[in-house]
Amino acid sequence: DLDRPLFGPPGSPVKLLDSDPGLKKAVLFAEERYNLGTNAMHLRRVSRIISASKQLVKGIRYTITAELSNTQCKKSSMLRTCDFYPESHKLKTEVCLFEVWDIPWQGSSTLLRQKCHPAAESSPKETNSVDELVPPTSQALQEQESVKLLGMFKEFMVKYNKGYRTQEEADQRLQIFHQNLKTAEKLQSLDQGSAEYGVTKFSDLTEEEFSSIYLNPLLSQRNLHRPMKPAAPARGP
Amino acid sequence: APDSWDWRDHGAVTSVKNQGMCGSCWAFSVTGNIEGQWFLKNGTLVSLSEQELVDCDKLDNACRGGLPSNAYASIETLGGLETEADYSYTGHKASCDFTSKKVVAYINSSLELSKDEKEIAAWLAENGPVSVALNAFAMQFYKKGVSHPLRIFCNPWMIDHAVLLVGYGERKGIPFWAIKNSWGEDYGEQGYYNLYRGSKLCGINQMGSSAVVN
Repeated sequence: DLDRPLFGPPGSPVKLLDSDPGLKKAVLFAEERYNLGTNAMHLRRVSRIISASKQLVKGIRYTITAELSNTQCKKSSMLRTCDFYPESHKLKTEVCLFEVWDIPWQGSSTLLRQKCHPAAESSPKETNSVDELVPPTSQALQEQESVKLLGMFKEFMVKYNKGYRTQEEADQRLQIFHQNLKTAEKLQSLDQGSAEYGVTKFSDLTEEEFSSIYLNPLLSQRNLHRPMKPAAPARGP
Repeated sequence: APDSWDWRDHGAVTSVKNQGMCGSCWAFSVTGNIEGQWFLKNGTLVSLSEQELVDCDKLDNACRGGLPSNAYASIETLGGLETEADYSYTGHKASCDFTSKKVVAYINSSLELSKDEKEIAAWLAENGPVSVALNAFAMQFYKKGVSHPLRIFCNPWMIDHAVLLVGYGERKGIPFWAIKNSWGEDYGEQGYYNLYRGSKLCGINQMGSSAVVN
């Protein structure tokens, strides 16, 4: 499902410079996941980016081919600023292809794919599946929730025939939808009756939008009300 | 009052309508009330025009909101309401296209109901569906069941939506009002919202009113 576009066809891949801030973040994330998935004693870090591109697909999908080398840091040291071994000792351990899916509005990233091979080999082979790479950390759970949220949003769009003009608008509506789910959950948890709250056709609207489109603020302005005769109480059973 | 009553079971309520992206709930609440009053006086249920009020009620602000008390006065001035079929709803204000020749229902005056929910229930059972208004915060995400939001989510003084009380009763021991909404049949329970009854929740008791048909 991750490969199916949610809001329309994905944009064309765009090549990136090494200095691209989004790419830097994606590389750090891929490195972190890579190190979690190896038994090596030392941290390995990207020593050279061979190629990188990004593509808009329900967020940003980075495709990175990079060379990873051993550092002098042991994994247990957890240091970010680890030096590589001097060039003469530098062991170019692997060349890896990473696909990182970044969802900026949720502050989450997912490692979709990792293929690595020793630097001397010509073709990469898939060394790990994503599931094997990452133990079920809170981050992994967050990623699962993101996928679930996207599924719910997609279902909502189909059910209520919602269409958005641009990717930006779709992203913004998804954020609002997410926020509204939390509000519905709060209402649900505190409701004292038997009501069910959840996704409705108004779930992509902020409270202000909902109020300005569908509601009637004049009703609360008592001074505008025209006086009417009081009704006589009911008489019979 | 009887323990429960529902005017839907007695033929006094038309099908659920949809106000669209227009703040014309006040018009739907008032026509719903007059549909019920007309049925009770004349024995025929006629779907009445909200668009006539959106276009021709100069006391109110069409899609930007209005007040039932003004709408009753405007209907008296205009001379009555056309049918839904003759003056169909578009959800946008347009120039007034009302013609007195097409009037099918009129009203003589209007009344303000008690703020006591027991008295409102008794009046409804005896006299027909009631135009009311409430704070609609919890309604945005309502799906089904009897809604009983905490008071902090539903300030009774921040009333912002007009609807129609068509009945009341109890579900699994929870007393409720059956409320006809105007957000289409795909909202809530086939277009209806059920609200806890008995604690003046969401200001439901504040603005009960009805037209009078002699």
